[in-house]
Parts: sequence; structure tokens; C-alpha cells
Amino acid sequence: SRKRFQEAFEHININFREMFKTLFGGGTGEMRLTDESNVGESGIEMVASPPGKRLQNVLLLSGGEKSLTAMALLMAIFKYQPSPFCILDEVDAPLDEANTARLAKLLKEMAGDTQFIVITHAKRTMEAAGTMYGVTMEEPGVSKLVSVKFNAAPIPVSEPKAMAA
Amino acid sequence: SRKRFQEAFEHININFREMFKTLFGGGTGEMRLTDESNVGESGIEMVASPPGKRLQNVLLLSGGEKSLTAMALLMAIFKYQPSPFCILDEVDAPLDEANTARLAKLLKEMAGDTQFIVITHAKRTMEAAGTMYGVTMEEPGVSKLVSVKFNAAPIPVSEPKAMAA
Amino acid sequence: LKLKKIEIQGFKSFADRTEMRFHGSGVAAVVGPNGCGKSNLSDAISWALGEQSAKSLRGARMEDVIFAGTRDRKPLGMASVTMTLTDPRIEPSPLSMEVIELPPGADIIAAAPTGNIPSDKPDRKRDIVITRRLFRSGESEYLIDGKAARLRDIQDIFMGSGLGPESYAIIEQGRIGQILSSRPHDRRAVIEEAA
Amino acid sequence: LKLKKIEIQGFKSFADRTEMRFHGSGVAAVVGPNGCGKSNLSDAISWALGEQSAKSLRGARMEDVIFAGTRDRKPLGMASVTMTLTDPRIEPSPLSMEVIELPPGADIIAAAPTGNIPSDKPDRKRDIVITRRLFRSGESEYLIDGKAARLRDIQDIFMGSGLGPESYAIIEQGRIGQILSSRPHDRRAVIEEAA
Ligand SMILES: Nc1ncnc2c1ncn2[C@@H]1O[C@H](COP(=O)(O)OP(=O)(O)OP(=O)(O)O)[C@@H](O)[C@H]1O
Ligand SMILES: Nc1ncnc2c1ncn2[C@@H]1O[C@H](COP(=O)(O)OP(=O)(O)OP(=O)(O)O)[C@@H](O)[C@H]1O
Ligand SMILES: [Mg+2]
Ligand SMILES: [Mg+2]
Repeated sequence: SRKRFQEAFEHININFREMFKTLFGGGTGEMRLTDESNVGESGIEMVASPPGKRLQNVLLLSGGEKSLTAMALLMAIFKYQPSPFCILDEVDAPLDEANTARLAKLLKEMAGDTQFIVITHAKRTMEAAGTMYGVTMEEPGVSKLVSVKFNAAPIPVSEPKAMAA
Repeated sequence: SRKRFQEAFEHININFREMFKTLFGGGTGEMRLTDESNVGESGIEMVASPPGKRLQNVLLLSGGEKSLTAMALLMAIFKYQPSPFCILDEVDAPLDEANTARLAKLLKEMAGDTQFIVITHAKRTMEAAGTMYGVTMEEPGVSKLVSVKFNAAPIPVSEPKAMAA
Repeated sequence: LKLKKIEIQGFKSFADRTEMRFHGSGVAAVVGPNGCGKSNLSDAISWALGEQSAKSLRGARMEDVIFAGTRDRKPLGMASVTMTLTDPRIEPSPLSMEVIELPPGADIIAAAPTGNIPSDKPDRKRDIVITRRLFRSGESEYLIDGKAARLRDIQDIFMGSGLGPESYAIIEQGRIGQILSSRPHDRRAVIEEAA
Repeated sequence: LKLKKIEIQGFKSFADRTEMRFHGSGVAAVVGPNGCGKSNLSDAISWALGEQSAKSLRGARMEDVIFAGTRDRKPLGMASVTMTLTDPRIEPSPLSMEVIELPPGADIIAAAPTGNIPSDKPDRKRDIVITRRLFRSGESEYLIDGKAARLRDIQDIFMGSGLGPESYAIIEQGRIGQILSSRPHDRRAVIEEAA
């Protein structure tokens, strides 16, 4: 079991370094054991340096840099152990346009095995989606699902067939 | 001093109801004393109902609704007691486009006495600004201020005269 | 395991019956104005997986997930969420819930009981249908493929599937910031869950 | 009081001397990619007002506000922020810091000392120039209009101006969510501050 942790840790760390580079367009991100001599009980800390910046604790990064680093870790874990689906609620809120686009592209690439459900207000993220569900409250306080075409008004439809569109 | 609190509370509450209606395009938002019989020591709770929804504790609202309600409270306090300046760091991140535009319009109206400094990634918010400061990191890890024209590339300028543009 | 469909009724702002079908892979965007119910959909899925903390579902009590009414509509007496998942790898043989003979290489999902299957005729061989209901009286109901079950049975289905309680399969609004600020030993727990 | 200008050097990612001038009213947007330094500007202003909690400035120790170097640049030994404010209402008479005779209706800002004014020749009659410096040795320096002062003197200037510690004049990134979740008595404190 300590062996399994070590193996998971190393694989996920390799993925994390790769995901970080993809999302930041360079730079270094990795996990480190707080106590190398005691793998069975050690905690994990994280360090990162976006391209050109110094390596430092992830807590010193900017709001957007932190979110992107967190997504890199998430995707690293998923690559090692895919979940059947993954719900991301407005993870792109603090990201600028370039980072939003890079994240959306990565989600598309990772979505071969996993159903990603991304709640978002960002156009760049919507552009990467193969399917779009619109939620409306025509009647105040009562939610309703509708079919959405990009750049067109939502089409209220008799539920629920349109959802597979 | 208890009298001053009561007076401030009532004025700010009137402002809050008004600001809430402006930002939500209707609905009700107000502060209530947790203990009406003991004004000298009572705490304050907040209730809100966006247009058409039930009146309930503000903590049950959505992410965007909470941010907008918080901004309504902030502006209510400012109207009563303007600060010389106000820095808002990405308060529009959870807002949809319509709410972002309404907030930006309100900030413009409130900015007669107060210098608002709004850090943002949202175009609607940038459109309401009279002045724009661009921050870049041409040299990685070193921040630099540049003049920004909307829809044009930032113009690096010899500091600092351009900042008043 | 692939997500196939969810049916929601009386859960938070979804007063009327709502059905949401999925491809099982790919990127699906959920969009709409502030306050329209997008995060409520995410809560419905967490709840169907067995989430027991009302606070995680942004309520004070579990009863807060039942549609509480609007100015023009009365509150409802029940919240119900049904989730249909498909396991594309398996060739299950007809088994009852009690006597489980697992084919080589199959995990426990393969032993999904046959029984009274809800209206959409899910693929009996491959689908698992989970239902969770809460009544305003405080009573709860749990169904697996239409048969009464305990909450514990539902939670067990998802253990080790990547949808367990320590997993990052559901990132609630605002939670992305917490992923990095977790303590060194909490971080270890997440890696161990994936191991 | 109106904000006129801030000058930053060696503070966080602002290694080189940076000047930012303001109109004093209106909406100014600060824009740029993630991680370029926007929130650091906000931290610089908080710090100049007398913020004493390193944690509120997103650091572990106060020393963390000094430019820590990059791959190609060495760390610096000092962080410095100078803030110039204008009080448009007053007609101050030349006063020293010790003997304060307030004109009727003026608040304490009217007693801004005359003295050694920095390069931009602020309006001596109306401007107040505040400087805060921190050296890597741990030493701090505070100046009001070029004269040595204590941190306490700077904090006093802003008491009751709407820029005090309980005020909402500076909303840090992510803090907007906290405004509503504050407890009933914390909320009272904010209203009392405005009273
Ligand atoms: N039990 C309930 N009954 C009725 N309405 C409810 C219930 N619980 C929550 N709501 C309503 O649901 C709405 C919030 O929905 P939700 O959080 O899903 O919004 P959202 O689409 O995610 O918005 P945002 O983009 O701002 O995050 C609120 O207006 C709230 O009043
Ligand atoms: N003492 C320091 N010396 C050098 N660089 C620093 C120092 N403190 C912070 N930084 C750097 O400043 C950057 C963060 O800047 P800041 O938080 O202002 O970004 P931002 O523009 O607000 O980004 P976002 O849009 O993501 O919120 C980080 O890359 C961090 O490494
Ligand atoms: Mg939401
Ligand atoms: Mg920031």
C-alpha cells in the first residue's frame, strides 16, 4: 500500500509536470514529499514557476495562476485514474482569455474517456464544447433546461430529446 | 453613539434597497437587526430576493447573485460615507454579461466623488472605464505599467506621463 | 462507467421534471444567467452519489434541497434525482443481489441486480440506475435498479470508481482555490484515493 | 481626500520604479494577463495605508513584499511605496507637526506638516505625501511629507476617512464572497465604522 502510493505519486507527478507546461506554455510545476525519508507518512507540498519566474510555493502565485495550477493537478490525477465524469463549476472565472483557451483545449483532449461537464460564462470555454445545455428561469425561481445553439437564442424544446444534440 | 449607529443603519439600508434594485433590475434586498429590542448590541442579518424569487437568507443565493448583493451593500455604504478611493479586484469574475454591464454602469454613476480602481478581465467593465492602466511582464517576473488603448496593442511608454491619459 | 442520463424533480430550483442525457465522453458546457440553476445541477449529481453534508450542498439542513416554492408556486413535498450509468466493458449474467458470482476481471458493478427497471428501458445488461429521494417529513428513499437499497449501498458502488468522497470529480463553484491550499496530509489523501 | 499618485519601487513584482497617476474620481480599469502584477498594485496601496498583516498581503512574512528576484535578476534590498493624496477642500496655513491649530471645520488632514517634499512638487498647501519602506534587514521607515514618522501616524491619518481597517475601500481578489458570509456582529462593525 505504501508501494502503491509511491507509484501513484510518481506517475501523477510526471503528469503534473506535463500538464503544467501545457497550460502555462512552459515553466515548471511539481509535487514534493515534505519528508523524503518517510514515504509512508509524508505529506505533499507543491512548487511552481510559471515561465521565466522563480520556483516558489504555489501559494505565492496570482489568482489565475493558482487556478491553472490546480487544474493541472486535477488533470494529472485524471490521466492516472480517470473518473467516469467530471463536473467543473466556473473554474475559468479567474482566467484571462489566453489561459481560458488553453484550458478548454486541454479538456477537449482529455475528454476521450471522461465526460466533462463544464459550467461556464466564458465564450472560449463554450467554443470547445461538443454539446451545450442551456439553463433558464423563464418562470422566476423555476429552472428549465433548453437546447442552445451558439450565437442563437435558446430554443425551448419539449423535454428531453433535444439534450443529446 | 448608539444613535449614530441607528442613523447610519437606516440610511445605509435605504441605499441598499435602492442599489439592489438597480443591480438586479428589481427584487428586494435589505438588512435586518437580529435583535430589534436591543439596538445597542444587535447584529445584522441580510435577506434578499432577486426579481420573482422568494425572500431568503443571502447565503442561499447563487455565486453571481451573492457577489452582486455584496456590491450593492458596498455601494450603499459608499453612498453614505464615500471613501477617497475604492479598489475592486476582479469582483466581476462570477457575473454574467448582463450583470457585469449593470455593475459597470453603477460604478460610473458612483464615481463622481470616489476614484474607482477596478482590476478586471471583463470587456464590459473595461468599456465603462474612463482611464485604463495596462500591466505587463515583458521581462518575466518584472511588472511594468503601460498605456492601453481599447482594441489596440498596449503601447509601452517611457514612464509615467501616459498614465494620466 | 459512463454517465448516461439524470432525471431531476423537486430538487432545489428544478421544480418540474427535468431530464439531461449525456454522450458519456467529450466536453459538455452548461450555460445560463446568474442564478438560473447551473450549480444546482451539480448539487443534484453530488446528492445522487450520496453526498451527506447539507453544507456541501449550500444548505443549512438536508431539507433545503427540496423545492421551497416561489412567489407563485407552493413548495413541494419531495426531491428526487435518478442517475443512469452504463458500464460498457461488461457482459453481465443475470444475478440476484444476494448471490454474487463475479465473472473474471469484472468489478462489483457487474453484479447489478436485474429487477424492476424504470421507464426508459435502460440496457438491463449494462445500465445501473440509482435513485435518491427525500421527503419533507425527513424520510429518505434509495433505489438501485428500482429495488430498495440503503444509502450505504449507493456509496459503495462509487468507492474506488474515481467518484468517491476524496475524489476531485466534482469541483464546486469557488472550490478550485482550495485545491492548492489543502494541507500536505490532505493532499496525500487525494493521491492515495487515486492509487 | 483624493488619490493623486503612487510611486512603487522594489515592491513585489515591481522591481523598477513605477509611477501611477490618478484623476481623483471616475472609473479606472487595471488590465493585463494572469500573474502580471495587477493585485500586487492593490497590495502596494494597502501596504502604504499601513496594512500590518503579511497574510492579508498574501505573504508568509512581511519581508515577502520585497522584490525577491527572478531567474535573471537578483533580489532587491528594499521595498518602497509613496502615496500622494490631495485634500481639495482646505486652505491650510503653514503648520508644524507638533503645534496643531485646526481651522474650523477641517479634520486632522489639514494639519499636514510642511517639510521636505519629494521630486514631483506636490501642492504644498493641499497634498499629503506618505512613504513606507521596508529593508531586508527588517528595518522599516515611514515618512509623512518627507519627515520621519511612525506607522501609527500614518494609520491615524486614515482613521475615519473611509480608508480605515474596518472599511471596505479595498476589496482583495476573492474577498467579495466574504462580505456576505461575515457574522452578524462583524457586519455591525462595518456599519459602525461608516457611522
Ligand atoms: N430548495 C430550493 N427551492 C427553490 N429554489 C432554490 C432552492 N435552493 C436554491 N434555490 C435557488 O436556486 C438559485 C441558485 O441556483 P444556482 O446556484 O444553481 O445558480 P447558478 O446558475 O449556478 O448561478 P451563478 O452563475 O451565479 O453561479 C437561487 O436563486 C436559489 O434561490
Ligand atoms: N516579492 C516578490 N518578488 C517578486 N515577484 C513576486 C513577489 N511577490 C509576488 N510576486 C509575483 O507576482 C505575481 C503575482 O502578481 P499578481 O497577484 O499581482 O497577479 P495578477 O495580475 O493579479 O494576476 P491574476 O489576474 O491571475 O489575478 C506572481 O507571479 C508572483 O510570483
Ligand atoms: Mg453557480
Ligand atoms: Mg490578481
